[in-house]
Amino acid sequence: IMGGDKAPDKTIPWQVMLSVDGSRGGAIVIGDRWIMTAAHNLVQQGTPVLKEKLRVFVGDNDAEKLAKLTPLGVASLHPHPEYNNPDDANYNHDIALIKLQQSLTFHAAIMPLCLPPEGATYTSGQIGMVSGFGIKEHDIIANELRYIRLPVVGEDKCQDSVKKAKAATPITRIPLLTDNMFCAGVPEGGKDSCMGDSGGAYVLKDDSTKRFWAAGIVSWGVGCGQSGRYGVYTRVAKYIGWINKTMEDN
Amino acid sequence: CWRLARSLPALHGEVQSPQFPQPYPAALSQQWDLSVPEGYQLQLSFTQLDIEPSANCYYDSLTVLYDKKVLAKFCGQENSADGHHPGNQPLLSPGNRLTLVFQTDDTNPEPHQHLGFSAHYQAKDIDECSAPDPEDGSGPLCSQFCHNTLGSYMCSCRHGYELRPDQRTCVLSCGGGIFDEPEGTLSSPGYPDPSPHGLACQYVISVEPGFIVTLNFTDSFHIEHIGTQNVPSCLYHWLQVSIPDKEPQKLCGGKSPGLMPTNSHTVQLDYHTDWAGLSQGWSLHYTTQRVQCASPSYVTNGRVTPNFLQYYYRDYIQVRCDSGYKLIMDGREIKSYASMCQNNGKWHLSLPECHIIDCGEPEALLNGGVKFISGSQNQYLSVIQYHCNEPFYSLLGGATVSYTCAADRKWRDNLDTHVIPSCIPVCGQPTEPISGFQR
Repeated sequence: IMGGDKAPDKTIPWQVMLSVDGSRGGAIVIGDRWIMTAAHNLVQQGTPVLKEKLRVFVGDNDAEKLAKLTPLGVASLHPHPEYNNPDDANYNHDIALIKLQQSLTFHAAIMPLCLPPEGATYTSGQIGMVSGFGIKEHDIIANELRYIRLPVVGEDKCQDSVKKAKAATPITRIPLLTDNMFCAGVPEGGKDSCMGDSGGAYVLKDDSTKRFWAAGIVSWGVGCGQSGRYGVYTRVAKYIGWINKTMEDN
Repeated sequence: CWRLARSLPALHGEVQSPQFPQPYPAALSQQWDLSVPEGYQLQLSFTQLDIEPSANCYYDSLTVLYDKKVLAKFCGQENSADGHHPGNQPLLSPGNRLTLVFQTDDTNPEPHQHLGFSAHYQAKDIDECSAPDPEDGSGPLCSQFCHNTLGSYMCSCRHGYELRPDQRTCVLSCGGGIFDEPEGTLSSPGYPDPSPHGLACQYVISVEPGFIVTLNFTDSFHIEHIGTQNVPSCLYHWLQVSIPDKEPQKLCGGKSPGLMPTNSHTVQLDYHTDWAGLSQGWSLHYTTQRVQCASPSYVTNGRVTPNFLQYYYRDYIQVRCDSGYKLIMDGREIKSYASMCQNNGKWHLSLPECHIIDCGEPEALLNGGVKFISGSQNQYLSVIQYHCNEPFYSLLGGATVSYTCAADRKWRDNLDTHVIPSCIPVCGQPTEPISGFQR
C-alpha cells in the first residue's frame, strides 16, 4: 500500500495473507470456510498453484507474527474458470475462491467481509479503502498491514489512463480494461495499492447498514502510485452468481 | 378295490332244466342249491314249467326244498289237469337259500316231448322288524324302535335311553359324560320320575380353565337318606360332588342344596342308587363365570384403561402415561403395556411405572451457546434458550431461541420445530474502527 497508514489491530479483520513460494498476496475472508482472492494469486504463468504450496494466514496485522502461525488448511482452490492470463496481459475474471478444510471461528481479529449488496453501485468519487501487506514506499515490503482510502474512478477516466499508458509504452502489452474491472486511485499518484496487495479487498461502506462490503479485489495496475494512473480492481459485484454457485457446489 | 376272497351270493339268477328249451333227457337227477345274501329271502319265479304230469308227480318232478324240508313238488303244464304246476305264483323261501331237485324217469311214453322248466330267483329283503318275536322268543326284536334295512335291521331308543351292548334292548340313560358348554342342565335318570335302582352315573362338568362353575339345584331334590332331615346320612343313595383339591361332598335328603359355587372349572358328580329304596331324583342348572383378577392399583402420572369395576379372565388392561411421561418396567423403558387377566386369576404382567421423559442434552450451537431458562435435568417442559456469540455471530432474522422439552423428547420452539437456530457470521463490521482526525 503506497501512501497509506498502518492499520491498528483488529481494524481490518477480513484481511488474509497468502504466501506462495515466498511471494505475498492478499485475500479476503468471506465466510467461515471460504476466502476470496485474485485468480492470478492461484494461477501463475498459466499454471495452477498446488494447494499444498499455498499458505493462508489470518488473525493478525503483523506479517512476521502471521507467518509464524499455523497456516489454515486448504481444501480446494477455485480460480474463475474463464480466467486465462498466461502472458500477464489479460486480467479479465481475476477472481478466485479458496475453500478451507476447517471452519474459522470469528472474533475481533477475524471477521468476514460482506459481499456486494444486491444492486451494488460503484459511484465515481466514492471513497473506499484498500489494505494489504504489499509494497509500501521505496519498494519496501510492509511488515505490518497498511491501508489507504482511495476514491472510485470513473470508467472513462480510467480507460483514458490505460490508453495513455499504452501509448507511452508501445512495446509493452498493457492489459485490457473490461467491464469486470473498475479503477480506484488519485490522479496525482503516490496513493495506490501495489505488489503483494493483490487479492486483498477494496471495500466500500454501505451508508444505511454501516457495513463494509467487498467492492473490489486488488488486481493489476501500470506501476504503483504513478501520476495519472490508477489501480485496477476486479468488480466483485459482477461475480455474485459465480461466488454463490461455487460455494453451493462445493 | 380289493377282490373279496369269497364272493357274496348273487342277488338274483336263473336256473333251467338241462337242454332247455329242448326237451329234457330221461333218467335224470340234478340238484341246484340256490342262495342269496344273509338278511334276504329267496323268491323263485317260474317262467315256464313243462314236466311230464303224473299223480303226485311220481315219474318226473321238480322238488323245492328248504333245509331238507320239501316246500313243493312240481310237474305238468300250465292249466293241465294233471300234475302240480306252480302257475304264476312265486315261491318264497323261509330263508336265504333253496334247493331244487329235478328228477326224470327212464321213459317218456307220450309223443309230446316235455321241455322242462326255466325259472329265475331273486333276493327279497326281509322285514325283520315285522317279525313278532325273535327266534328265541325272548321278547320283541327291538325293545323300542326297529328300523329295517336292506339285508338287516337296527334298533334305537327313545331320548333318555341308550342301546345296550346286545344292540336290541334299551336301558335308561344316566345322561352322563362330559359337559363342556358354558352352561347346561343335568338331572338324575328319568327325572322327574323316581330314579332307577342300581345306578352308577357319572357327570363331569369341565369347562375351560379361567371359568368357574356354579351349580344351582332346583327345589325338587330328593335322594333317599338315613337319619334326620337335618343331618342326613347318605348311606345307600347319594349324589357326590367332587371338586379338585377339596373333600368330596355327598348329598342326599329332601332339601335342595340350592346354589353351590365351586370356584373350580371342573366338577364331578357321581349319582349312586342301590337296588332298594326310593329317590325322587334331582336336577340342576350349572353356569360358568370368568375368574376374577384383582383391580389394578393406581399408576402415578398414568392411567389404566379400560376402567372396570371388576376385571375377569381375558380382560385386557393398558397403561398409558400422561403426556411427558414414559413407561418403565423393571427399570427399563417399554413402548407399550398391556396385561391380560389369566385363567389363574392373576395378571400376566405387573403394573409399570410412569417416569418423566428427558429430552437429553440440548444440541450444541456452533458459535453460540444454550442456557436453561426453567426446569432442570432436561426434563419435560424444561425451557432452554440459544444465543450466538455476539458481536461476531448473530441469529438469522426471525429465528426463535427458546425451546421447550416436548412430549416427543425433542426440544421444540413455539413453531413446533426441533431444528436449532444457526449463528450467522456478522460481516463487514470491525470492532475496532479506523479513526483519524488529521485532514
